[in-house]
Amino acid sequence: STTYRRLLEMRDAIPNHTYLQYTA
Amino acid sequence: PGARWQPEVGEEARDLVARKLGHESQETQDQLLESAASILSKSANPHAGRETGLVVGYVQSGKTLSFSTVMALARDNGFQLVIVVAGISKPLLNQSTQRLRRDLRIDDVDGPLRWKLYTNPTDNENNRRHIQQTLQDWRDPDVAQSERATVLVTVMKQYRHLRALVTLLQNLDLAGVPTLIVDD
Repeated sequence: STTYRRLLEMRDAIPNHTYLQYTA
Repeated sequence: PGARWQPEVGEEARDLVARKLGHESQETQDQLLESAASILSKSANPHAGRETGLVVGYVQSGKTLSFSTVMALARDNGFQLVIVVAGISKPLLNQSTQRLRRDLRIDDVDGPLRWKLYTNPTDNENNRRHIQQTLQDWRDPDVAQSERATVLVTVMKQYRHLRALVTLLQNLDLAGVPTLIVDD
C-alpha cells in the first residue's frame, strides 16, 4: 500500500535507525 | 538471546517505571525494565555508525507502557530521535500522543526540556531549524547531557502525513543520529 511505501521511505531517510514493531 | 548491545537503565526509564508502577512490587518494576532493555538490546547500537535494525516486540499486556519504557530507555542510551507511528485516525493519534505526554512528562516545566514533541510535522523552515538545532546540541561538548533534548515525533499512519514527514527528514542532516521508530 502507499502507506507501507511511505514507511519504507521514512526508514530509508534515516541512516542509523531501528524499526520496532509492536504486536499485542 | 539476540542482543546486539547492552542498554543501561538510566534516570528517565527508572523514573517512568517508578511513577507508573509505584504501587507494584520492586520485582514487577524490575521485570518491566528488563523486558524493555531486552527489546532495546536487539536494536541498532546507538553508538555505532550506519546501522539498521528491526525488532518485533511481543508483549502480553501493557503494550503502551512497554513501548514508553523502551522510549525512555532509548533516551537514557543516547537515542536523539524517536518516531512513533500511531493511529489510523486523528482521535487515535491524539490519544497516543496525550498518553506519551503524560508518561514521559513532556509538559513538565521543572528542569531542562527532555523531549521536544512534534505531531504530524510538516516540512517547513521553522521545523527544520528547530529540530536541527536540538540534534546539534548532542554534538556540542559544551551542552550537558541532561540539557540535550530528544526529538519525539508522533505521526499518523496515513500516507499524506508520512509523506510530509519523509520530506522533512530528507531535509535534515541525520548522519550519526541514532533513531528509534516505533510502529504501534
